[in-house]
Amino acid sequence: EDLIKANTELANENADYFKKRGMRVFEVLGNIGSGKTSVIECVVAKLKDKYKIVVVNGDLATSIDADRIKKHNVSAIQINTGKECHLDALTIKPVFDQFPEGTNLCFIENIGNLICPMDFRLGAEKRIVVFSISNGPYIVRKHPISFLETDVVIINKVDLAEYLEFSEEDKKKLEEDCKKINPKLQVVFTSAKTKEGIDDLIKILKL
Amino acid sequence: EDLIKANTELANENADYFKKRGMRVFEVLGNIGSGKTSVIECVVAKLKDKYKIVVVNGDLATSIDADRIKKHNVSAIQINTGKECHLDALTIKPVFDQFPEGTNLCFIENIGNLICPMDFRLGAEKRIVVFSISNGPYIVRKHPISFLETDVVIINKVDLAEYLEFSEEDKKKLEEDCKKINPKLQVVFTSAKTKEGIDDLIKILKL
Ligand SMILES: Nc1nc2c(ncn2[C@@H]2O[C@H](COP(=O)(O)OP(=O)(O)OP(=O)(O)O)[C@@H](O)[C@H]2O)c(=O)[nH]1
Ligand SMILES: Nc1nc2c(ncn2[C@@H]2O[C@H](COP(=O)(O)OP(=O)(O)OP(=O)(O)O)[C@@H](O)[C@H]2O)c(=O)[nH]1
Ligand SMILES: [Mg+2]
Ligand SMILES: [Mg+2]
Repeated sequence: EDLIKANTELANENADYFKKRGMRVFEVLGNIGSGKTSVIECVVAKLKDKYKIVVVNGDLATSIDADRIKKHNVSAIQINTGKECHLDALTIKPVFDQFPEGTNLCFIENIGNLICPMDFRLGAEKRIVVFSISNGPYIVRKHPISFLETDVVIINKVDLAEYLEFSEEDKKKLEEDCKKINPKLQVVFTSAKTKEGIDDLIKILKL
Repeated sequence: EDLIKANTELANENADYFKKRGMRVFEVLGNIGSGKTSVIECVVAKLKDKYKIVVVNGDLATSIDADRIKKHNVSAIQINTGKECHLDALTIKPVFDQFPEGTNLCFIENIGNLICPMDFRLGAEKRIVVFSISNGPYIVRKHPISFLETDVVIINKVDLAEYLEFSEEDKKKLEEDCKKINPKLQVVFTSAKTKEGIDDLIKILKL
């Protein structure tokens, strides 16, 4: 598909630009309400004294997510796509000029969607997919494509496990489903509420 | 957009076909894991002695959802789209021949996605969007388009309200957000777990 090919070339241009500016960039994807913003909040809260961070939030509408990041005294830029169900390498370019001088770490939160953003790389060092145990036990099997072009998987909201009757067995199966599709995946269980797994995530990202 | 226009004409053809066959058809949309299948399960469990029901389940992969419906001794047909993030009026046509003789009620569960399916009507009598309170309090404001072309909104998983610290105020605001975007919306709070709101939903659908 020509659009995807053209986008991948622009994504590679972005990757070169980030490298020149000395910025490490991570893309955060995942279905609606899985906890993308919450997990990013946990991570930036821990790293804001170690890095100069900017977060780019993509949504169809509102600046709610960027505003949440700003409450941590961390720079955040909101992109509203109106109707587009995914960010792409071109639509994020205009915000690069807004990155403060000396920015060396960036998280890009994509539109809440587990399907459409997968084909459109942004040029990040690693792609992180976030889903939650409240989505049910079969989300990975139902969306295999979403785990092929991904480096790290975050299984969030583990604090709800007991209440949702989500057993250790269920958690293990989810992790196995991930690795069956893509053996290179790094999987981490987190709770943005209790901060469980956040330190492990930071280690995995080598931050 | 020509594709959308062409699809709407096919959707109208489907609507005529359903009418000829004496079938009432409802489309169920919503983000991944919001409870579409669970709510459909509750409704068909209650109505299977009153109607001859068929459920059409759309997913990228697996027959997990159709298999769940079949456990209720209700006909279910799975459509796998592979990569397509929404059903459309054309892709559902081939399953019409599989509807058992005398079918008079059909639920079509669309792909888990709050954005892309909205433009592609299927020809149903009513469109029902399902999201859950575990998605956070701003899902409606972040996806206004998803509520314009919709008739009924189900706010699911209300049994989790106390555990998620989702107040009555939060619930009221969600309902107001819906009606601000589309005053004609009918909104019902449900729990597929406790069956709360299911009878109200059946009343709203005039079933
Ligand atoms: N219990 C629990 N709730 C969580 C956790 N992480 C996020 N939430 C809640 O889940 C809801 C959605 O969280 P967000 O961080 O907004 O999710 P998101 O993926 O950024 O959502 P969108 O950007 O709208 O797609 C909010 O009400 C959060 O408070 C968690 O680990 N545990
Ligand atoms: N606590 C609680 N859990 C629910 C409720 N409804 C659904 N669930 C759970 O939420 C998870 C997802 O439910 P599904 O019915 O599969 O959701 P879905 O929208 O059909 O999911 P997809 O088709 O994969 O997009 C499952 O683990 C359900 O048991 C509810 O009202 N309360
Ligand atoms: Mg977010
Ligand atoms: Mg389902």
